[in-house]
Amino acid sequence: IMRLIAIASQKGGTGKTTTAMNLGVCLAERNKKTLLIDIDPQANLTTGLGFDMFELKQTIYHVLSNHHENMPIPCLPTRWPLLDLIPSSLDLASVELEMASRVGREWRLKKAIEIIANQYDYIIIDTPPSLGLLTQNAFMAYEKIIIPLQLHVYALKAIPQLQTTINLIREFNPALHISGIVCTMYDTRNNLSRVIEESVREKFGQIVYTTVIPMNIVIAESPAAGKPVLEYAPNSIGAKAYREFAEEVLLNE
Amino acid sequence: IMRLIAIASQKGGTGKTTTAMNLGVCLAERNKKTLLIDIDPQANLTTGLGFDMFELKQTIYHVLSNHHENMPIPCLPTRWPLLDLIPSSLDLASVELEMASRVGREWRLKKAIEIIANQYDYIIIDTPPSLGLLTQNAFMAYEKIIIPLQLHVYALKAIPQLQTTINLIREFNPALHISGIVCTMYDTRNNLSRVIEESVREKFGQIVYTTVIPMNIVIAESPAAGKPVLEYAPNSIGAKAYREFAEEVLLNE
Ligand SMILES: Nc1ncnc2c1ncn2[C@@H]1O[C@H](COP(=O)(O)OP(=O)(O)OP(=O)(O)O)[C@@H](O)[C@H]1O
Ligand SMILES: Nc1ncnc2c1ncn2[C@@H]1O[C@H](COP(=O)(O)OP(=O)(O)OP(=O)(O)O)[C@@H](O)[C@H]1O
Ligand SMILES: [Mg+2]
Ligand SMILES: [Mg+2]
Repeated sequence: IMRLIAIASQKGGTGKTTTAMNLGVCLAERNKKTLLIDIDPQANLTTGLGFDMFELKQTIYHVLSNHHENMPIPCLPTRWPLLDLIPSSLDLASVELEMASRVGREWRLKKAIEIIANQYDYIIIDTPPSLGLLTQNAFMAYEKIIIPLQLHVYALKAIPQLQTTINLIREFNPALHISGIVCTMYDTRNNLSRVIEESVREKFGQIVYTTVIPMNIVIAESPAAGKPVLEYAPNSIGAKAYREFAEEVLLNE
Repeated sequence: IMRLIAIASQKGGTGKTTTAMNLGVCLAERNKKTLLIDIDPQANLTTGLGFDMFELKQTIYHVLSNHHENMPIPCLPTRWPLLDLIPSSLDLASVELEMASRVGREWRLKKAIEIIANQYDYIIIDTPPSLGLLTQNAFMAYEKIIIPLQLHVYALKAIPQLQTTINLIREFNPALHISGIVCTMYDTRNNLSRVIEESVREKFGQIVYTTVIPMNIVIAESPAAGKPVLEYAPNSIGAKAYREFAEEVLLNE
């Protein structure tokens, strides 16, 4: 069966793109046919994997906007044999306003995924830091949500608002649920990370993954090379943590 | 004369809220009558200053949505005599879609600011991590944009897209310009911060502030106390850096 995982949090900079990218690569390395979709207008997932967004002819923008009803869906091959990407581009920023006035605007992504669903074991989507139309489109089409949680106060405070939005969408997509919260950027040099981690485990219990992604500067360096940390620094503590995390995601099925 | 400063970057987690809050408090401490406006649906500026967003009756949501044409604008007093706040709230998230289909939607904030403009020396606005309608509203009404730049690759890559959006808006608001870029979260323990700082100074020259805000964990702890770092840890390196930064902003007038 095909699994749909959305990586989401409206708080900015919590590790959504980093988590989506490395999870996708890990699943492909474990022989799962995987599709990554980038619906963030910043296109960080697209450039972080080494694609040049100015050279791309077809992107998620064409899939979501009106005039491309019958075009093929651009699932681009990557360096990993079992990993494809539907890239984003800067013109995606205007699609939110274009879509806002169209009927059935929340269902566009869902219709697109239904066409390609049978080709993949996992489809993982990276979302922008907002609860607007693009993220709502993802929530209409998806089942599982993984929330990367930077171990800071504002990121923790963002979870209830995200839960409210999820509950609204469940009226249309009852399968939608939070399948896990992964703590990211754990900084051993101060207490804040420990205090926030304890608080989130107390509040959310079992759905918080055991694996915690540590603060690891090679993760922040890797986008400059257009590579996920798994490729850029495969023996780093960050890469090891993302492999453990992918293992946990696979076990939780 | 009244100065309008928008703190903006579509990259998430670069220090927009932290910069807006501490700049506002510094200006108020230097006897400038200052208004902070929070137009991020996350309402981090509002909660970071200690307000309970569930108790607020009037917020920026009411100012921007249709049916409140003639209501007074909610400029709430804060602990600082010369600092007021127009707070945000969670229902702001829906206003983007509500506004999308209305004519003149980009001008709503500008009209509101014109009503209160003569009461303040500075009006500073914190924007969400997006280039959507709420940020466009701010750009229509504002002149100066300060971009907080986390010293990471994705944050640096975000500047050209932001410049493109600014150039589009200048057709309607020719006064709009980037008045400065402030480097934030400088981490002395690795090279990445130094490399990115050098690259941004090379590319953007004079508009990059001399003051660099260091990584300082008390800044990340301060929202838990509902206080800006200037109040939470006034002698910290983070607080000192924000005071120096405010000095530079005042000198650049
Ligand atoms: N564990 C980590 N250690 C160090 N740096 C990290 C780590 N995880 C992510 N980063 C860096 O922190 C920044 C934020 O991460 P990322 O861009 O993945 O977050 P995001 O939630 O996708 O942001 P946005 O809200 O803008 O989409 C990036 O520059 C990234 O390289
Ligand atoms: N110099 C600093 N040192 C340490 N932590 C910082 C620093 N500046 C900001 N932070 C923390 O990093 C996180 C991101 O900062 P902040 O929320 O101000 O960014 P933002 O750009 O407003 O995010 P968003 O895109 O979600 O609006 C917050 O948890 C904040 O407390
Ligand atoms: Mg991202
Ligand atoms: Mg913010």
